[in-house]
Amino acid sequence: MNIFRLTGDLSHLAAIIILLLKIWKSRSCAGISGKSQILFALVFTTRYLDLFTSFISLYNTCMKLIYIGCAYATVYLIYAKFRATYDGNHDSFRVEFLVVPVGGLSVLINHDFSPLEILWTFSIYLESVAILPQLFMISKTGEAETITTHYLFCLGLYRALYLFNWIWRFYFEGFFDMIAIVAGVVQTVLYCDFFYLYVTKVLKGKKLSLPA
Amino acid sequence: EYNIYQHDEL
Repeated sequence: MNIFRLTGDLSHLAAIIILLLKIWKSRSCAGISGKSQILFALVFTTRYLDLFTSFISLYNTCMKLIYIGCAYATVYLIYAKFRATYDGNHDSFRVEFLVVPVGGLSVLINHDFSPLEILWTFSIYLESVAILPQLFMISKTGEAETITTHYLFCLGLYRALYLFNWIWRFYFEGFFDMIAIVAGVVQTVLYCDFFYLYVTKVLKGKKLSLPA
Repeated sequence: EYNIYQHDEL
């Protein structure tokens, strides 16, 4: 555990909590892509199956349970409790274009051809692109609530911090996981355009809106 | 030694 890994995990946790609180407090999931949230629930489910097979640490187990629990709670709020506020017309990204290629790739390129390992690989690849329905939705509506941009910033920051964590681990522990690193770079790059808008607009007190 | 199959990250 190094400082980048810890702050990355906390940033990820902050993102998840911000989104849950935003929906809960405003009693609305307007502007949130339910499809992205279903993909994240799928990511955590397929990645954390090792909860049943190996124990790493109390921290590890607790965080996994919190992430999974929050992911399903978010999906429940969007598709059940506050379904009337869900903006399905703008959430029109075709997720099969992500899930099918990612599934194929995880079967082809993995560390070990075993069910659990393929599912872990699937989750890593899927996580890297799971935010696309949300970004697509924002590009379609041309704007995002400020609280939603804070969520996205924390979520993007988390993987960027993991990149530094992997550099740290490579130098000080000789550890590297090529699948996680390549997918992590892709994931971080997808946020770059958003990071730019966040810094130039939201941090200066303006609402995030895209030119028509 | 690290076991690549034991994923200790989240």
